[in-house]
Amino acid sequence: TPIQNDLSEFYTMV
Amino acid sequence: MLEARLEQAELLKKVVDAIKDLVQDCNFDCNDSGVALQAMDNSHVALVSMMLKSEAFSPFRCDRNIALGINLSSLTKVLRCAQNNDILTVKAEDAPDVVNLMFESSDSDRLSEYDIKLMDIDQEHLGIPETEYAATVTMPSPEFQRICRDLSALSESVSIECTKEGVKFACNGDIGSGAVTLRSHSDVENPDQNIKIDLTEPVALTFSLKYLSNFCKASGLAKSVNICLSNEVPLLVEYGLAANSYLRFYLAPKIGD
Repeated sequence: TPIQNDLSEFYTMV
Repeated sequence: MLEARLEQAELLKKVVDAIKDLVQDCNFDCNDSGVALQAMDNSHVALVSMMLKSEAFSPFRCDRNIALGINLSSLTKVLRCAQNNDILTVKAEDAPDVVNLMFESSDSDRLSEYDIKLMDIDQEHLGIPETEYAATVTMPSPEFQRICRDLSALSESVSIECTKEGVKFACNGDIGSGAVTLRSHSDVENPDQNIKIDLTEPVALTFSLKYLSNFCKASGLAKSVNICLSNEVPLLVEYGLAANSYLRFYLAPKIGD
């Protein structure tokens, strides 16, 4: 099953 | 202080309806450019980004930055008290404990007022850079909703593949598999039915249908939807609203098999 990624892996916190 | 008047309560009712199952407590960030909201779902997989520009309101007044921390289920309860055609005015002081919502009937003398208690919400904010997506599909929002619903019956996830041939939504499940392919299509009589595929390079990504179906709850807000994809970055599903405003959803892609 594919794993759903966490958005914070793509965008940084501001 | 904040004072923002919407000609029709329907807009806010529909926006809140579209996002309330994804995010629960949100800051509505108000400043002189309008009202913005950014919130991630609990699992940090999806993100909602809303912008209602000041031009969407008439009049709009906001002297300084105000964050209205609101529980969306509370807001839903109050917005249910408004008719779609009511004029909606949102008011708050500079350091408010409550937000005041006033509904005025356009064709009678009814005036309703509600206060919602505000919450302190310490929200994580993501910086989302302006992205040139490899593929942007513009299609009728009901069509996208139907595809997500149909494929959900077979599988939990969908692969979206954009090539110069078109866009293919495909899924594989226990009972079998399914695929819907759309090609660019231009209907002069019914431009709402147009399908446009802007492609700079082929893209193939896999997403959870549960989240996509959730985003489709915004279908009533816009006749068409933009689906923006690049390999290995989150998907953007965008519903354009009047006055350059928008409701956007971001979804992290699924990786690995």
